[in-house]
Amino acid sequence: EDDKIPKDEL
Amino acid sequence: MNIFRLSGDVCHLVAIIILFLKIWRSKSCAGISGKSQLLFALVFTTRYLDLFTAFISIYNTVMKVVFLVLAYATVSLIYFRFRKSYDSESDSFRVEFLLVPVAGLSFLENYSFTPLEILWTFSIYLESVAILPQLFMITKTGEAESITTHYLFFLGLYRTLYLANWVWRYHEEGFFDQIAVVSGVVQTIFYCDFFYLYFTRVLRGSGKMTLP
Repeated sequence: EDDKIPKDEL
Repeated sequence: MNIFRLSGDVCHLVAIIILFLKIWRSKSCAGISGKSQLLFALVFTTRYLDLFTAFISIYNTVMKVVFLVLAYATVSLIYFRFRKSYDSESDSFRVEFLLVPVAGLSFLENYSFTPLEILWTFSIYLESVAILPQLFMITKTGEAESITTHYLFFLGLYRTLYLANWVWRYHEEGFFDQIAVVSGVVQTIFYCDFFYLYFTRVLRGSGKMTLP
């Protein structure tokens, strides 16, 4: 699945 | 970064500091669920593994370190320094009933089947249920000190602000993290009942929150 989601949230 | 997420992170930090100071100053962890605090420490540990591999911003790195340090410091106060005041009798929620489904689900529903991604997903799912032992303990003892309710209020506020953050980010950037949003909505729902009690009892100045 779409794993280009940025992990910029805490 | 938007005002909702920033204020949400600040509320989260305030909640953690309120709890830590309450235990530290009263030299007691009565009424506090050590299990919830252990679960939160596990949430931060499995979520912030990218602390050393992915640099996002100074703010991101500093907050991750602060959350990890305070989480483990709180756990150590409960289970070591003030363990005599730990009410393990009332803190009887079976966390295995949370860990097993959360671990199973993180293997089934994730964005990519890699160790870091699965651990991140595990931390997202776990965070949504980590407060349950604490809420369960309050229903079991039938009361909560007002400072503990303020801790829960700021925790609930942090989650509510994160929902606003996701609405904002979807509207502004088209950002939508399905796993985080679904899990965040579930987590916030768990606070609704508490919010009702908080606004109808604690803020009426009745000091303690006693359940019906």
